[in-house]
Amino acid sequence: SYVLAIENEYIRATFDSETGLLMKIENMEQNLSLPVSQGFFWYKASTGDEESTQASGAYIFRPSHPKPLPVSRWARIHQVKTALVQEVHQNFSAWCSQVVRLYPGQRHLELEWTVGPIPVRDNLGKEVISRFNTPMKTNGQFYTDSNGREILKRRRDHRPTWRLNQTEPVAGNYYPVNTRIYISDGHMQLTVVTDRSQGGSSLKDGSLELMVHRRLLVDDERGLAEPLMDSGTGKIVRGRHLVLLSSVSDAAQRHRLLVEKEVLAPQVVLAQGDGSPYSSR
Amino acid sequence: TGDSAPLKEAMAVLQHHDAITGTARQNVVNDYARQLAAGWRPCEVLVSNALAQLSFYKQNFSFCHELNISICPVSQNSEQFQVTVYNPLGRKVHQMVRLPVSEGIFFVKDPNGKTVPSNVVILPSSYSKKYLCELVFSASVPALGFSIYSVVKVTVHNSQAQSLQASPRRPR
Repeated sequence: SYVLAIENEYIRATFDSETGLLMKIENMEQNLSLPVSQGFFWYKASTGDEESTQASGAYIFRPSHPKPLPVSRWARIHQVKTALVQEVHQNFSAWCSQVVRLYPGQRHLELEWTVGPIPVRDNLGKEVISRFNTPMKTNGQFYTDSNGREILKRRRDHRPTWRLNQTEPVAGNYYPVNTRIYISDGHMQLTVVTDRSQGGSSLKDGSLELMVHRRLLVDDERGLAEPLMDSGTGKIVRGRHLVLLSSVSDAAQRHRLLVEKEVLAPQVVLAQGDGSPYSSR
Repeated sequence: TGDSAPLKEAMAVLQHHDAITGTARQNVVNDYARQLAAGWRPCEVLVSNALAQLSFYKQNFSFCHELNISICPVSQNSEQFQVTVYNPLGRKVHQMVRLPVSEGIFFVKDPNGKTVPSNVVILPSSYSKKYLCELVFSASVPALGFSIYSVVKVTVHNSQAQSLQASPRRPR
């Protein structure tokens, strides 16, 4: 048993060598350390139950159980270390893998996930999430953005303008995440920046999750008349989560600049050879 | 002739929640994809024309749509190529560029002709048992501008590739 870590001048990410899962993130610049366990889980999609016939579908997210199942409790890992990049490749299953990456000078950890094709031979619709568990005391609160602009405070099982009777413990606490979601204990903040709009929540104190892919077998009867089922073998989805750990006072500046760079990312164009001089005249 | 109007129109159609959340029927999803692809083609010509005008060099520009899954025919098959990095932000950025390449040693030069540190990283492929090679280097791009980096693969025949043939051009 040994400790596996990738680090640059600002961040260190430590992995459990037994399970291959992320175990701890440290911000060495601000002397912050947070045990973080991250993995992939899936919610079994409801096809209707005694309480309601409503099935999970394209419009509706309705898991049949509040507790998701792990895709795998461990990951096969492969480490790459060069002067310009350090990566840990995690293989959770035949349809779920991730690369945890760190470049020099970077203040965030990059998690590039690849999920799919989601298997449905067991006749179960699946809604796959990436979940971060930490010991942070977040008091039932988390934050999501509204179209990359205003950050809104979300409180579990609560609505600010009416008395809520929560009937869906998971879906009723899911909110749109356009660019970022974060949790904080008043001292430090864990922010996850997304590369696309996703659904996200914090269902337990210190926990944060984002839905990355879904494949369903039953129509939710909201007018579409088709289940959310890819034709053929199913879609493979690849995306990135950028994870920032920082002090609360410093977090806003960091995630704002990072989101700007993610949304308006540099564009790469290639050309062979030297070309010929060009004048607009 | 380049034209961004078809892409603008496709993007306007794709603002509908069906396109964003996946609440469309399969045949509608297929049509969304068709509209996007058809809109992107004349837009690539527009971008190529703009880059030619700004850099004073006409090139056959290639847009690698599958870079996220390490597929780019130009970087994988060429001994020598140029990488233009455009920054739409109003501040200077440093971006790590990753390009799939064939096995070998590469020299990367910045717009001022200086060699920049680069690595070829050998990675396990998610799709097959084969390994992938990716060239990694850091690009510096000015605000609302672009930088052109030159890449040359060093082979036995051009081991003197230190004197790169590709002429670097200053960032604009």
